[in-house]
Parts: sequence; structure tokens; C-alpha cells
Amino acid sequence: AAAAVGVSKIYGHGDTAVHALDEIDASFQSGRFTAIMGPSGSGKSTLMHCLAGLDTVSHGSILVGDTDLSTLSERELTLLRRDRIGFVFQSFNLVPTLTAMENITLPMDLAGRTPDQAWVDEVINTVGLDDRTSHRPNELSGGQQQRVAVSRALASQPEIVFADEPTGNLDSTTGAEILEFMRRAVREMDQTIVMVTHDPNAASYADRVVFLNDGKIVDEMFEPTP
Amino acid sequence: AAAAVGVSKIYGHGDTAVHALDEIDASFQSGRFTAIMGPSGSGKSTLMHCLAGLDTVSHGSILVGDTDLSTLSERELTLLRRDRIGFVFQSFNLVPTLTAMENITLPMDLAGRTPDQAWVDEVINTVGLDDRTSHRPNELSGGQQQRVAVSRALASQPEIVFADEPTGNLDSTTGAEILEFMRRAVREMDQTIVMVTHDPNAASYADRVVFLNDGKIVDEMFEPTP
Ligand SMILES: Nc1ncnc2c1ncn2[C@@H]1O[C@H](COP(=O)(O)OP(=O)(O)OP(=O)(O)O)[C@@H](O)[C@H]1O
Ligand SMILES: Nc1ncnc2c1ncn2[C@@H]1O[C@H](COP(=O)(O)OP(=O)(O)OP(=O)(O)O)[C@@H](O)[C@H]1O
Ligand SMILES: [Mg+2]
Ligand SMILES: [Mg+2]
Repeated sequence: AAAAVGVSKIYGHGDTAVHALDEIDASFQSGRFTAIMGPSGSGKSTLMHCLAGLDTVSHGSILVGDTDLSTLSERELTLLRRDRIGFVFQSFNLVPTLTAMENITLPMDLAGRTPDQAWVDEVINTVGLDDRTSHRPNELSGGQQQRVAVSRALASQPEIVFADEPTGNLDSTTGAEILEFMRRAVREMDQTIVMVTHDPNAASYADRVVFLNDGKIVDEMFEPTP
Repeated sequence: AAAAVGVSKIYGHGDTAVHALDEIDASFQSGRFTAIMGPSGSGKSTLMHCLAGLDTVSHGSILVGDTDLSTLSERELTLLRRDRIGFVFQSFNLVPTLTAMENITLPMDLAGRTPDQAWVDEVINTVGLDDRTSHRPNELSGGQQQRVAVSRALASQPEIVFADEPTGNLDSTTGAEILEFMRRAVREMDQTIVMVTHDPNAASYADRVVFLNDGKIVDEMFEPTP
């Protein structure tokens, strides 16, 4: 579903250059749940942002489906992100003036698509936000905001969901419900999910775990157990 | 060091009123490391913000040391927060235009106090930010931003540190280093720390754990083990 081919991402120049990504080759299979783990600062969010076309690479290529992102215009890239990709940001990135429900359906509203309301309601119910949908982000707890961000990415059933630490602000019960829901979406609806996590228990829900360190892939594991 | 006496915090009115805190009695002993746990939405951040004078209560009193916060003017409250309290926010709240180092020393700079540079350097070294101090927040990873927020609260050695989920964005190794450092500050320097966490392993570093549910204290545990 997505791949990084010889990808490097370098900030700055000369002695102070930061190699956030260092010649990464990584592929993420359709209909699979892949986890990405690694120390803080190892390049996980950078990799996710490059894969989703939110950031450019310094070297190498990014493929989403058969599309090489470097062949797209700004406009085409915006459409790809809106129509084919769901992204759960590490810092949520909710629209402060919209309610939880409006935030959740925003990508579809922008695309002029009608939400599958039954599915949207199932997502909201599963993450436990039923009685919070008309609240705005500043009236929600940190974990509730995170659940709005997760719901937004899942509600439109995009080709691929990138989730950057989707359970970091959640108690274990709520987190488990979301992880279980994501795994069901992968198994039963062929959803493709790529999830960054620091939590080995969260990674155990995935089919495969890729390990990053200092901008490089250093290991991978299939059928992980916590 | 701090206490909530008969504290309620109610948002809205009538049928749609949200009792974020419901007649809470809680005290947090000086020189101790207390953890607060509970489900997402149970009132942990609300309790912390009320204890630190960042938010008002609907009923009851908040005491910091011997000071009843309701007796303070806006000006006195601002000074108390600046001089006696350190706060690690769940959403970090860093100043985007300042570097990591400037963010870390900001409370002391505002107070016109000279930082204990050896201590500040020890904090920065322990959390692993040595080579990131001149970067601004948008040039830092999520976990690095969290570590700047943690450092800011610890650097001024305030009377009491409130930390709202300080390790949520960190890998287990980095998180353990910060928790160990906090425990050392409590043991060796009599620092008072109140920490919200979803992670039972993080809570195990504390001397006592208080459990919240639906805005009430429902349980507590001394000398927790994970
Ligand atoms: N302005 C507001 N209006 C209405 N409800 C609010 C408002 N602010 C907070 N709440 C509600 O108060 C409750 C407690 O919120 P709080 O942020 O204290 O939870 P928390 O325990 O910190 O959760 P988390 O673990 O998700 O961070 C939540 O259900 C939240 O939706
Ligand atoms: N604009 C920038 N300029 C310089 N360095 C940067 C910039 N943006 C990111 N970095 C650095 O790139 C590295 C990788 O960042 P990234 O956000 O991908 O890490 P991460 O693995 O997601 O970490 P975390 O687990 O803490 O979220 C970090 O060391 C960060 O400081
Ligand atoms: Mg990150
Ligand atoms: Mg909270």
C-alpha cells in the first residue's frame, strides 16, 4: 500500500545536519496492520509524514499504491491526502472551532462525500465518544481529543491509515478498545494501517513490527507478542 | 504541599452539566511522589489544573502550602504559579518562538531569578536533550517536546511539580530515565511531585497512587508495584 525507497530526510547542512531518515527502505503491505517502534527522536513521525505526502524527502522515493508522490502537483498531492489517506497526528491537529463530530467528518465534507453514517456512529461508539460529539476540542480531555483524531482517520475508510502514537494519552482499557477495533478493521474490511507506538502491548496487535533507530530500519518482527 | 477540600468542578448547567470533579478531598504530601490514575475523561487534568491555580473550582477550596487560593488576587495567583509551582502540561504548551533552552529557563527569567546552571544542565542531560537545546519546538520530535516541558518544570526546583502524563510520548528507556530522575529529586532534594499517568509502570515509581473515576477519588494505594 505504501513504500519508502532509499529515502533520506536531512535538516540543516554541514556539521549541524540532522539525518532524521537515513537511506530507508520500507514497505507497508495492503490489508495489513504494521507497527513502527523506536526511541524518541529516531525518525518515526518523519517517516510517517513523508509516507503520507505531508513532507518532502531529501533523497529517494515515496510510493502510495502505484503513485510516486514526486510525480504529483501540489493540487494532486492535496487530493491524494484528502481522499486516500487518513492521518492521526501525534499532536492531534483538531480544528478548535469545530465540534468533535464536525472534526471527524471534515475530510469527507471537504471531499464532498457523504459519510457512511452507520460506520461513523460505530467508530464514535467504539472509541467511547457518544456523549461528546457536540463538544469542541477545548472542552474535551486529552484522551478524548486523541479519540476524535483517531475517529477522523478511520471514519472515511481511506486506502491507508497512518496513526502516530494513537493511544499515548489513553488508559489501558480505552486504548485496548481502539487497538482491537483497528485490528478488526484490518481483518474484516481490509483496512491498511501503519501505526507508530512506544507501547510494546500496542505493537502486539499488529501483524508486523518495524524498528527504527537513528533514522534507519534496524530490525523487524512478524506476529509480535508483548 | 497541596490539597483539595470538598472540591467540585462543573461545566455547563442543568441536564447537560458535566461534573468533571465531584466533591473531591485529596491531599498531596510534601517531599512525596504521588501518582494520579484513572480512565480518560475521569477528571485528572481538571484536578491538576485546579490544584495549580490554573482553573477555578465551582465549590470547595484549594490549598497550596498554607495558602487558600481563593484568597489570592489575580496578580498574587500569577506570582504563586510562577514562583512556587512547576507544571508539565498534557499538551506541553511550549513557546514556539523560543529555543528549547529558552523555554526551559522561561519561568526563572520571568521571575528575574538566576538559574542554577549546574542543575539545569543536569536536568537537560538526564532527559537526553543536550544536542537539542538551540532548536525550536517545531524542529523537535513529539517526545523531545515533552522532555522540554518536563525540564521546564524541574529546572526551577519549585515547591511543587505537577506533571500531567509526562512520559506518554516517550519510549520506555527514555521514560524510565525521567521517572528515575523524578524519584531521585523527591528522595534526595525533597522535591514534591504530583504526576498523572495512564501507565501502571510509571505509577510504580511513586510513593502513593490515587485513583479517580467520574470525578471522584475511588481508591488509593501505597508503595505501588506494577
Ligand atoms: N469546557 C468544558 N465543557 C464541558 N466539559 C468539559 C470541559 N472541559 C473538560 N470537560 C470534561 O471534563 C471531563 C474531565 O476532563 P479531564 O481533562 O480532567 O480528564 P482526564 O482525566 O485528564 O482525561 P485524559 O486521561 O483523557 O487526559 C471530561 O469528560 C471532559 O470532556
Ligand atoms: N525542522 C527540524 N530541524 C532539525 N531537526 C529536526 C527538525 N524536525 C525534526 N528534527 C529532528 O529529527 C529527528 C526525528 O524526529 P521525529 O519527529 O521523526 O522523531 P520520532 O521518532 O517521531 O520521535 P518521538 O518518539 O519523540 O515522537 C529528531 O531528532 C528531531 O529533533
Ligand atoms: Mg514522533
Ligand atoms: Mg488529561
